Amino acid sequence: NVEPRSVPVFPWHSLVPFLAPTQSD
Amino acid sequence: PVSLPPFFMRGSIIQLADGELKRVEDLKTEDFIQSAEISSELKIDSSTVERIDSGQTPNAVVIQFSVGELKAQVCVEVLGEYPFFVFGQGWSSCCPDRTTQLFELSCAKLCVGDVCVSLTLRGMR
Repeated sequence: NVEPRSVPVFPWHSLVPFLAPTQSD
Repeated sequence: PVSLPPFFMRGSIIQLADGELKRVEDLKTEDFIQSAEISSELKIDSSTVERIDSGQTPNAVVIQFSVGELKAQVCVEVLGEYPFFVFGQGWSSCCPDRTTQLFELSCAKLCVGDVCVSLTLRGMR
């Protein structure tokens, strides 16, 4: 028996560095 | 050794904010912009590369960014092969040959002056 392999799906924002919060007023 | 995230591997499936699935190598600047527009928490900021220096460990680089309209100075230390997405250009890293070798991801050389896609929180006070 071959178990189906699930393909991981990554959210778009995981590819983008989170750099600094914008300090708005 | 520092591990690199798996999602930069060529063929990785990325889900955009509207649910659309794309391969990491097929992502365009508009995909990030449109996903951020939908997001209630995150917004796209542009981060300009100001300096690139050697890091504390072999293969590491310290990249200084100027982030957003406020030009906040932020330094990150990453492996040279870590890819960043440059507006209008696509994936770029300090060691594009290594990035291509490791991830099979086509990559340009990240240079001072490049403007990278980055995220900030919306409505941060």
